[in-house]
Amino acid sequence: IQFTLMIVGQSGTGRSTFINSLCGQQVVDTSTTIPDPSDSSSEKELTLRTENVELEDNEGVKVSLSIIDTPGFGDSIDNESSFSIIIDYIRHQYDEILLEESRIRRNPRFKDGRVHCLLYFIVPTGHGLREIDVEIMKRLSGLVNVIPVISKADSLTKSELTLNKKLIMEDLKHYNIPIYNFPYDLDYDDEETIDANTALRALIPFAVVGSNDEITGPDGDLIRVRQYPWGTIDIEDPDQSDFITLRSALLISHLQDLKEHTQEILYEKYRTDALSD
Amino acid sequence: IQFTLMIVGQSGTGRSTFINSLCGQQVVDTSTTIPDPSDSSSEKELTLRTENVELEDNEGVKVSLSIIDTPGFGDSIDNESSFSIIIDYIRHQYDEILLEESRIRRNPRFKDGRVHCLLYFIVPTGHGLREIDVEIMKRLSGLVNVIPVISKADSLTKSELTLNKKLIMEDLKHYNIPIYNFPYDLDYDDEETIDANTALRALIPFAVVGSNDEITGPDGDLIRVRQYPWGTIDIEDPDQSDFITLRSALLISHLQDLKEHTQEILYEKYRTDALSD
Ligand SMILES: Nc1nc2c(ncn2[C@@H]2O[C@H](COP(=O)(O)OP(=O)(O)O)[C@@H](O)[C@H]2O)c(=O)[nH]1
Ligand SMILES: Nc1nc2c(ncn2[C@@H]2O[C@H](COP(=O)(O)OP(=O)(O)O)[C@@H](O)[C@H]2O)c(=O)[nH]1
Repeated sequence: IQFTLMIVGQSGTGRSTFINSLCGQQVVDTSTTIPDPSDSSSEKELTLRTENVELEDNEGVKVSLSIIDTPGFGDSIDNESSFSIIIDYIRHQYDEILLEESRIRRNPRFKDGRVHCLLYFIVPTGHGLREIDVEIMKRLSGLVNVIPVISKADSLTKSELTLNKKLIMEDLKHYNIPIYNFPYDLDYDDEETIDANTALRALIPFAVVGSNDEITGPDGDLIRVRQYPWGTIDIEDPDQSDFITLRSALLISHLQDLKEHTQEILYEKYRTDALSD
Repeated sequence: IQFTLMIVGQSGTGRSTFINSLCGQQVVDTSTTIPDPSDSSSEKELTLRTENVELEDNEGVKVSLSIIDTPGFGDSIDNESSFSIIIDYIRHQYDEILLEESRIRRNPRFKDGRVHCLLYFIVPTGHGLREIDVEIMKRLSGLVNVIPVISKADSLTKSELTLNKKLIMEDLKHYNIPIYNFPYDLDYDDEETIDANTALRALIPFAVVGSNDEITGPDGDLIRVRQYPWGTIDIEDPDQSDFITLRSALLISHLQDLKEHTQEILYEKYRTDALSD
């Protein structure tokens, strides 16, 4: 199964660490994630970076994951051009499909590059969304499944975390920004699906903690942790971070739904708009 | 004694919490620090906010502190206008002095609003300075004493903190950004001053942790702490944050030097440039 995930967020918010934690291996070397500001000629454009990883879950299901990272997003004084690079990339993948569909002879080796899900990493400010967050999410949400994520959740106390989640959701409603909210149908879906999706919806924005450091846990397994002088956090502990829940929603339970939503709703809408122009 | 401190940094980096911790009282209500993005008409300009606080240290020395905060700095897509609002404010204070100096009859109630020190709050990215940090510090450093500060230092492990400090200092050198570095003169200053200033210089950028929550400490005093499920941090513990060291440098040991440096070097340079134009 193929799945394409895009990760957008300001540099230093922990995107590469999250990618390594998601894949359980060193996919991105975190020291290389920032374009050297010394060539800060104004031509310094955002360059998207793609990694392809083969994952296998406990039941032997293979997922071929493409991850598109945005090193340096939001670091400049004027971020307008970074916005368009990201949006153009997503549109370009739709255009490729449009082109392929209209060809008489199909290309057997055509790769579908459509982005099935975009994680937007929010820097928790304690005051909800910043203007730059509102703008980019507004422009993305009609094109791709957007799931907001609070980065470095270990820098928030329990009460700050509750406050941040509440304020972010209020802002998303206030600005009418549609996000992927684990949709279900009360008439069709069974009780179990409705419960699972309601629980996931209540976690949005997912608060994640990532780490590249591993220690041997109490039962002998390797666990990823962040170690502070005042205490240690296990990033896979569901009480301390939504990381494990988000990972299994993306790669197992909702992988199909995210793909279908992209292909049947978002792409079709794009196609109708493009063809009727 | 009067002292004017300006605090610049992206919203949500903990500026208001730092102000409250510095003054040991609730000076700024942290829930009001962000301009409501809903009036995000493009005219939304950065508005500087000034607070005046009377402080008294253990030896009865009174300091009348003016603190200028910049709510919403760096949150927009294009931050150019925020930059100029901050720079214009600092220049305006110098212009007022210039005007006052040239008046025949002095105004007895004239208030000197020159900014003696500017703390620049850096969001730790693990990769050194972002382009927006480099730009604003470049433009500020000839005008005012700039001291870089790493905000929310409790989100960094010991090794990340060392790495962030090293990378930020390398970037400051690489871009030739002069900061206030606790100057001393090997010929004039005594051993004690040289040692104290060398130690302070080695701490730059100061890593601070702030908090609005207080609990009763082991010896019955009230201490400001951040409480996580995995551990508690005392913000005044010098092993865990440079907050106490920075506070005493600003309000006690280097208050005079910062004022003199502003009046005798930075203002004089501004005056020579302005009059020779
Ligand atoms: N406190 C905290 N720091 C993190 C977390 N994830 C990453 N970091 C640190 O944040 C810095 C930047 O991480 P990186 O993954 O390179 O961010 P990127 O620039 O967004 O790709 C590094 O010092 C990481 O160790 C997290 O969940 N919590
Ligand atoms: N982890 C951590 N969080 C902090 C610290 N200082 C403030 N905060 C939190 O950061 C959020 C924003 O703080 P605030 O002072 O309002 O930031 P401002 O917008 O820059 O003025 C609040 O939720 C604070 O509780 C700190 O030192 N460490």
